[in-house]
Amino acid sequence: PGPQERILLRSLGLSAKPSPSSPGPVPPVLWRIFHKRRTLARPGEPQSCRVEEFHVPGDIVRVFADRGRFLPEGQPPGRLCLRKLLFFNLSALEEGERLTMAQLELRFHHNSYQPASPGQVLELRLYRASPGGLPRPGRSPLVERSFVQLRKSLPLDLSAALKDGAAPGSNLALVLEISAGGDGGTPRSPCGSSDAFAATSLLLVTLGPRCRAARGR
Amino acid sequence: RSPPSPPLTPSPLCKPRRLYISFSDVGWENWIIAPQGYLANYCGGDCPFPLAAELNSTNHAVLQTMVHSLDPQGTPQPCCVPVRLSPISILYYDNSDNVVLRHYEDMVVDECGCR
Repeated sequence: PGPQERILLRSLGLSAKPSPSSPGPVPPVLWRIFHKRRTLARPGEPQSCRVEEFHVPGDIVRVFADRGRFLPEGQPPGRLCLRKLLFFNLSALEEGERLTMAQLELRFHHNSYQPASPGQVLELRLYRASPGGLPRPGRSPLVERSFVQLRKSLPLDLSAALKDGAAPGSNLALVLEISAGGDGGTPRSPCGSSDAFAATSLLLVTLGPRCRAARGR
Repeated sequence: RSPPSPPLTPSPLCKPRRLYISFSDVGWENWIIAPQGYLANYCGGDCPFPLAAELNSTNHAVLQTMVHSLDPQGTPQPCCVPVRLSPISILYYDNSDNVVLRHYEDMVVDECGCR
């Protein structure tokens, strides 16, 4: 790569030319934003440092793939449908970027991931984890939700959890637990089809240094 | 009969000129998802005396063309530069295979002027 390429990459906010090794599919939400912006007659200043689709300031939208692993089921036995470490490598975030939105998306194979018997609910908890993959002791969950049915795609807003816009360092580790709650007694398999879990990704919107300077002015 | 129309010669006056940037020409197609290229354009042409109104010029540029017409060696013509630009968004893979949608200001020349 010649000096011109390095200068151009730097002007695009990249320290080096990316060389993706196993690029995955482009999330539909990014295609939607991209195409909407292309059709905009004259994208004015307001769009430049704002992501209208999420109503937040920002000029960089990233989707991080989950690099975590399934964890051994803990207590109580039999009621836990899923326990997984979610691990996101955030080293791509540059110095000076300010986080304006964080959304976790859980995706399931089936259109609905439901408990085996009526009257039961599925409880979802998300904890901040140590890099080793264990919930930090005594910490209350970042997110706690109950569902009668889980849809194919479940967005969870983490913005409040990642406070004051500071990007959570070079990585983010969370433990996801889905368990069967409600009055269920001890049915045979409380979780219904537990192979419904498909994947997780983390969408971050940040305000890059240039936009931050422009907003400051 | 009207005289034969003069051959279409590109106007020498300052205006946007076509420039297509193709990312595949610079070997970036493996990490840039979209667009694979875009019309960036550039400004080219003269800013002669008297400066026409549509050349989107400043009072200073009008004065400078006047001085240039009196003293071509001493004072240059004003420059033909972008006066209005638009942003584009680029969708790409970063080094960790994450998908990034990034918005870049001032990437397309919409309008030129004499400054």
